[in-house]
Amino acid sequence: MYLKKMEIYGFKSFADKTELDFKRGITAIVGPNGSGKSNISDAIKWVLGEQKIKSLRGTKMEDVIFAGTLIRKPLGYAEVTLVIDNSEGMLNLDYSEISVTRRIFRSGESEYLINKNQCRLKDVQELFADTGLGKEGYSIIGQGKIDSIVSSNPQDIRNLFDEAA
Amino acid sequence: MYLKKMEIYGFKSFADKTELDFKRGITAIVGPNGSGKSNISDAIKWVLGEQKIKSLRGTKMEDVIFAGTLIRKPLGYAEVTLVIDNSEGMLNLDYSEISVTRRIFRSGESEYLINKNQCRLKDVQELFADTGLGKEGYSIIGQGKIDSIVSSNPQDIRNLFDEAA
Amino acid sequence: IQRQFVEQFELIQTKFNETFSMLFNGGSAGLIILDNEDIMETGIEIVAQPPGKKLKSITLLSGGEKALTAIALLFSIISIKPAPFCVLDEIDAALDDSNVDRFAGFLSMITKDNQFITITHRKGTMEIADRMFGITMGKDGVSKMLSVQISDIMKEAN
Amino acid sequence: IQRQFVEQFELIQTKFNETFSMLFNGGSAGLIILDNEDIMETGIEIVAQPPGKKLKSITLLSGGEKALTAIALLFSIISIKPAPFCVLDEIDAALDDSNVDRFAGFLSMITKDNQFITITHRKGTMEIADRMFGITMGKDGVSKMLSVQISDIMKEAN
Ligand SMILES: Nc1ncnc2c1ncn2[C@@H]1O[C@H](COP(=O)(O)OP(=O)(O)OP(=O)(O)O)[C@@H](O)[C@H]1O
Ligand SMILES: Nc1ncnc2c1ncn2[C@@H]1O[C@H](COP(=O)(O)OP(=O)(O)OP(=O)(O)O)[C@@H](O)[C@H]1O
Ligand SMILES: [Mg+2]
Ligand SMILES: [Mg+2]
Repeated sequence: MYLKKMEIYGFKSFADKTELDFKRGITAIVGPNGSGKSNISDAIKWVLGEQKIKSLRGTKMEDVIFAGTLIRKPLGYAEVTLVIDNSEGMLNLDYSEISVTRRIFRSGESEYLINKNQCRLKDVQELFADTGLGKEGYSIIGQGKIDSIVSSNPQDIRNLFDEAA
Repeated sequence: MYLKKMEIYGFKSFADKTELDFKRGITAIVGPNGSGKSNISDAIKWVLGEQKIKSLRGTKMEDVIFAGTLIRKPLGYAEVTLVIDNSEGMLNLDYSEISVTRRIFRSGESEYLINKNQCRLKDVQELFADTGLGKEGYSIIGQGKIDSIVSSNPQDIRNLFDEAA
Repeated sequence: IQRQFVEQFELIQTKFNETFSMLFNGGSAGLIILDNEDIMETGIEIVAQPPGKKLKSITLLSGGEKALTAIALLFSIISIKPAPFCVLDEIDAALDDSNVDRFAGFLSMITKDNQFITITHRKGTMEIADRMFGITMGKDGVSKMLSVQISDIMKEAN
Repeated sequence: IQRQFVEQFELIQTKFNETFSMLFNGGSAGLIILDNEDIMETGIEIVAQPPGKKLKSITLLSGGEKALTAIALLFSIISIKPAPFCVLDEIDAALDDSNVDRFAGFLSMITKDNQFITITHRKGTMEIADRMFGITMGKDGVSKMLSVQISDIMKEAN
């Protein structure tokens, strides 16, 4: 099971549709300060069901929609899709490839889709339960957050263990 | 006014007496992870009167005394001296060079000296009042602390201003 | 349930010690269960001993030592329970050049069972990547993606 | 007292905008007094506008943009009220290579009135130093100081 593809439209600084094709192994994302690298990691967290806007560096959920720049107008919605290879059947669905999409409108309403069928947030969370990809998961480490893995609070370390159990 | 010299003995990982001669301009301190660079910046903060052990990365004040390693025995006290050029008379004492020393023993007792004469913490704090070197000062930026200068708390920014007024 | 936790704990503890001494080129690290009486609720403390130093709590470590210890713990958890993919955002920022190289070497070793997407500015990490995406910000304030060849970036970095 | 605060505020505000656009190669930044009625207690908010982007609060900036904005504010305060000396511990860690070079260039410009002691792993910052101290950790776990020539480190880094 691995991440095959990602499509971003209107999420933070990605005003134009952007597609990233991934393969197994190590993919490095490089670029100058402020170019949009951490926005990609925020987009992945967001599709997987992240509800806390503060951990996406915003104040209200609509902050993730492209807000416009000096030259470009703001957009009306944001949409991100992850395509995951499921040929080993790790995810509990009978497809060799599963796509998960999240969409948000200026009204604040969020939509979730699995393989282009609308579903609830709960369905997305259940799909990824126990894979380490969940909200408390250890598999997405945000910028500046590596130190908090060894935080001096013993309960935090315990939570990390429970997620991995 | 500038920092001319620094002598460290028994402070954190500096078990042997170490002298650093500074000049005006830019001095870079380089070295591998864990070699003792931030301990130098902690030592400067400590001599200038820092009372909060947490901002020196310890839990009790004696944590700053060399605690021993696999090969070396712990020491009984720590002592740091800063020698400051005062040829322009910025500091309110009639010397062209002023040395400030702080010493701590395992008993937890701290001693302060100005030009080798014992004094109180208050005397050291008054000597540096209004120079920006004080505790809230903007002139010593610890590791990982640059972001907190633009912290999102408006009162923190205000404190920075008051220190500079 | 209790037995499962203790078994998992021991697996991770052994792996953590192994990974730590590979990343630090020596030394050892451990995990301490704070309350043996109450396994289901107890907190866990981390102790680390970089080569040549005494065993200490992690608050006394340097910035780079702390980051490398966290990386060792993360990699040991991932080795015991692989995640479908991992996103790492500049986790190498506090490391000096030789620790970046050790980190990168370890990453390429464990990528056989895991997919890694790593955001980085460090050459040592770029060198071990299988492929690279370059992100730039256009004059219009919009992010664009370029697929860069690893050789282009390396040439520039030198 | 009120007049003094407002005068100082305006001096720093102008300097901050100037320093910001030098470090970012464009754009602008400002300081907002939140409560005009109560000058003595009011908080201050920072807004920043990197080149090509809209003016935003600093929470929306990237890691490197935030660090560079903080450096701009720090340098503007130091230019208005120089401190006897400044100790900077790896303030360049989050910057990409071209921002490190701009930061280093600015540092060497303002060092005429200030002494800087800067702890760093970045080559761009080492290059502008007047002298360098190398700190190493011996096998016995004790820090030692070597006075290094800048040319030695540069040779190694390349
Ligand atoms: N809703 C939005 N609309 C437009 N731009 C946005 C939006 N949200 C964030 N941004 C912009 O995206 C940029 C930040 O991108 P990001 O944090 O991904 O940078 P980065 O490449 O990770 O940089 P660094 O190397 O400094 O960490 C900021 O300049 C920010 O203003
Ligand atoms: N009281 C003490 N006795 C002995 N060693 C100590 C003491 N206090 C701290 N140390 C050791 O000093 C080392 C940390 O030094 P420091 O934080 O200065 O490293 P650094 O050079 O800044 O590294 P980095 O580049 O990772 O930030 C740690 O390994 C720590 O164990
Ligand atoms: Mg980033
Ligand atoms: Mg340090």
